[in-house]
This record gives sequence, structure tokens and C-alpha cells, in this order.
Amino acid sequence: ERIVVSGAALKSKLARVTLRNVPNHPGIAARIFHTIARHDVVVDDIIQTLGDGGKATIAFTVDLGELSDAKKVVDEIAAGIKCQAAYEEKLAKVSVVGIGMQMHTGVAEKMFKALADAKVNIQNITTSEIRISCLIAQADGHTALRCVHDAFGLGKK
Amino acid sequence: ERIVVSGAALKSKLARVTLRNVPNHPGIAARIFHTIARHDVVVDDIIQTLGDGGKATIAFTVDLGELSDAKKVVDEIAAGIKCQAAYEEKLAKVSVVGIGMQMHTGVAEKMFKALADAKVNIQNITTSEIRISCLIAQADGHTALRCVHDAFGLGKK
Ligand SMILES: C[C@@H](O)[C@H](N)C(=O)O
Ligand SMILES: C[C@@H](O)[C@H](N)C(=O)O
Repeated sequence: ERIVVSGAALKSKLARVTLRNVPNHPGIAARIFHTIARHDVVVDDIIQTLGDGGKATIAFTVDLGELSDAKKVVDEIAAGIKCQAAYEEKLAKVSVVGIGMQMHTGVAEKMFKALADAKVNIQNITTSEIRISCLIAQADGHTALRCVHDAFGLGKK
Repeated sequence: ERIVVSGAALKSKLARVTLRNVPNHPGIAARIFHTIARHDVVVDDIIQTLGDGGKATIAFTVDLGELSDAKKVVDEIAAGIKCQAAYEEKLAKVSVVGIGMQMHTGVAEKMFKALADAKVNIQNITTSEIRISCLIAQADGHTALRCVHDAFGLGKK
């Protein structure tokens, strides 16, 4: 039950690809990411939610430098599976890293509150047991890292 | 650049809460998860994507046993922030764990392909550098774990 937030990190110069109205049946995610991998585009995080219309939204991040390659591949994929593709640049990912974080919803709310108090808008969220990552505007990156450091008493570096 | 998939895991008896058309401005995520934490509901993973209408979709998982408590809290939150809430039971999370997985989109596509070949539908995806998790129907849990074990040569246990 003990949770320790051991650090915070910022990854800048990210771009996001969002596929919307993705058909929600087996094989689609495999096809999308197989094609992307075949074109040597390196994917950072992948997030998928389901819409109420039975379709899926799949978002993933890439380094900004890979976006133009990713666009070529993804536009073709989107046409093939008949879904929409949208692209966003100038993003950053701020993360809180710890141990046993899922035992405590308190860590997520504390991180979200720190960002909210700094008026940093959270665009995407992805979590694991040891990490909570929020995708935000790149311009908010350093503010976000500082606020999260302060909120968790992580000290200056 | 070396990636090692070191294991696979299955977590069953999960339920999912999906909030749709969530207002996308600072403070909303903090409010949602603060309220949830205050009611002692333990949240497993959190996923957020953005819709094309400028609203957000936030999905999170809880142990099945917490769903009825979560529903009371979330219905009230949804009414307060004017968004929709949907609930899903009988879910499971299959994960692949490794080191340096983000260096290789190949791990994600291999996992998704293993699930696709077994006709297991992927409902949600969340990743970190060391973990890829897919939320699936609980009935598919054991099949999914076996297929992922086989795909990555993880051996019997
Ligand atoms: C949307 C996509 O993830 C689909 N459900 C699949 O299993 O491949
Ligand atoms: C939707 C929610 O994440 C909102 N963008 C916030 O920052 O709180």
C-alpha cells in the first residue's frame, strides 16, 4: 500500500497521430502498427479508447522528426481502413514515476491538480503501475515539470 | 536498441468506466480523480484521448468489486461536469512487459497480431516504455495470455 513517487520526467518535441472512427474488430490494431513498423516509424506511447458508436480512437506519439514519415504512412492506412487521421505537433510528455502507484488514486489526482493549478491542459493520459504520463503542449513543458516536482517534493535538479 | 520482452501478465475481474464528451480545459481531470479518490475507489489504469469536437474521452479501470461504488461517484461527477458515463464489466487486462520496448514498434504489432490471430478484440490500449497493456473481454483472458506467451516465446509456467 505504500507508494513512493521517485521522480518526474519531461519528454519534448513530440507529435501525436490520432485515428478516429477506427473499426473495432480483431486485426485492425495489428494492421495499423504492422504497417507503421514496416516503414520504420518509431512509436512512443499508444492509447486507445472506445467511442459510444462502437468505433475506436487510437492515438500515438512519435518524435517530431518522424511526423512527416508517419503522415505518409498513416494517411494511407486511414484511407484503407476508412477512418480519420489527425496530426498535432509541438507536444511534450510529463511523467511521474513511482512504485506501487496503482494502489493509490491519490497520485493521479495530485499530478492532475498540480497541472491544473498551473493552468496546463492535459490532452492525453496513459498510465502503468509505475508511471503516469500526461501529454501537454510543448510550451507548457517546463512549467509542468516544475509543478509536478514541487507537488511531490522531488527537489531541484 | 535491444528490446527484451521478459514476461506477460493477465489481470482479470476488471470493470471499465468511460467518460465521454468531457470538457477539455484545465482542472477537469483533477476534479474527477479527486472526487473518486475521496470516495476511496481505487483506480487501475487511466486513459485519455481527445475527440475531434474538442472534448475528451477518459476511460479508467477498477476491480469489478469496486464498480458499484464507482458508479455512484461517477454518475454524480458526470452530471456535475455535463459529460456522459458508461460502464462495462467482465474485462481483463493482458500485458507484455519488457525493457526498452519503445525503441521497437515491433513489439506492439507482434502483441496485437497475436491477439488478432486468436480473434481477441482489443478494447483499450495503454503503454509505457516497459509495458503494453490491452483491455479485452474477460472471457478471452486465458486465450490472450497463452497467445502472447507463444508469440514471444515466453515458455510455459
Ligand atoms: C480498434 C482495434 O484495436 C481493434 N479492436 C483490434 O482489436 O484490432
Ligand atoms: C479532459 C481533462 O484532462 C482536461 N483537459 C484537464 O486538463 O483536466
